[in-house]
Amino acid sequence: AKSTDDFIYTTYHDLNTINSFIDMIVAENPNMVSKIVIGQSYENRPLNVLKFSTGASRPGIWIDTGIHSREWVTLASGIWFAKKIVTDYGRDPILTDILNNYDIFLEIATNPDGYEYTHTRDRMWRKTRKPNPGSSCVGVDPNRNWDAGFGGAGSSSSPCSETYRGPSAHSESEVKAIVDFVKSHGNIKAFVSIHSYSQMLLYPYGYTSTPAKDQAELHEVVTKAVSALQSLYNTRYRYGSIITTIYQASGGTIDWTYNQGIKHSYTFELRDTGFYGFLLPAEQIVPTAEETWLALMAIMEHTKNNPY
Amino acid sequence: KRTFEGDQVLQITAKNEAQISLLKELSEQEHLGLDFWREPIHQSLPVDVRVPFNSLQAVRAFLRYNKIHYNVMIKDVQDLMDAEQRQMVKYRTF
Repeated sequence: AKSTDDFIYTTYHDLNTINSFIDMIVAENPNMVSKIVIGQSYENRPLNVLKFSTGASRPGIWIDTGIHSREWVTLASGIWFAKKIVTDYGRDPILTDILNNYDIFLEIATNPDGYEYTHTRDRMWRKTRKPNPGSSCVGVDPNRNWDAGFGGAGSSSSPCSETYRGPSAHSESEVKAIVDFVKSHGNIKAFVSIHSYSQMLLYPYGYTSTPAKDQAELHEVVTKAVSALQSLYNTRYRYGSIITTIYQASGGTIDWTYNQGIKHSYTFELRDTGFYGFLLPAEQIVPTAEETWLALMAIMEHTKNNPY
Repeated sequence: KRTFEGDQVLQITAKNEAQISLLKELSEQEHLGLDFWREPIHQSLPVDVRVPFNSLQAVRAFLRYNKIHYNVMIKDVQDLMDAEQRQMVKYRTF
């Protein structure tokens, strides 16, 4: 594509095309969009984060997609979100007000090695691609590798398991890069990690049944966000804490971010509506992104209107 | 490149916790090569599992024997992947 206007949002793209899109949207919006490389993947691919900013020293909102590489609709939605932000700034009063007060950080390909592998070798790959010493099985589940209940029930110690936690917390460079970024930034106020599939909007905790201290507010926010999401195509979502809505999962991303003091820590599980699973047809990319955006806007607007 | 000809995704509906336990036991049979897209957690949540072609007969027999209801969500995983690839190539050509 010559520009993000004629980029095709209704199909899946490989990693090179995604990185070209990232460079294009930066070049087209020099006063608002920049690219930060927060680290390298195991196979030395850059971990690219788009920064949307209209002023200096602002608090931040983080959104990541693609941490599980076979969840293609999440990366495709992330691309659509990026274009939506630059298109709506100055047009949509709510988004404009959000961006006049907060920076938005968007990491589209959070597990680039795994994503490239799904395009070239195994469409069903989920984990990172780092070899595990002493095992023939490769990769760690990057959503079990965080220092939050790390090693507890709800993750596996077997390198061959899809939920292998890794040798130690933050052992995966893809995870450590985000950890370091969040700590160095020091003023992230909302953190949203986007997965697929099963149509859920979740908040901490996953590793313990102890309710989060802000549970009441988090539940109010997800209720609002799901209502906004469902208003578009009536895609039914479940919502609540991870451990009560799905299962115990230890070492998860948003448990760690919440324990860092980022109150608005949420995980999405985007659609499938029950027919395709991870192989969601490309014609559902835009409807999925559109409905998810309404929920993201509800979360970002609440964060802006209720500073802490 | 790994291919998935004949693999199917079964959508399983457990009617009680005993059936969830049976499904968890099934998930531990590594020789079957099952890939749980949605894990057996509790009876209110559906279970989706990709079953390699060679394990289909055994898994279907297990489900029938234990009267665990399922339907076929994806008849041939490779067909869907091929369609996905065709769609991407079409746009790339365009």
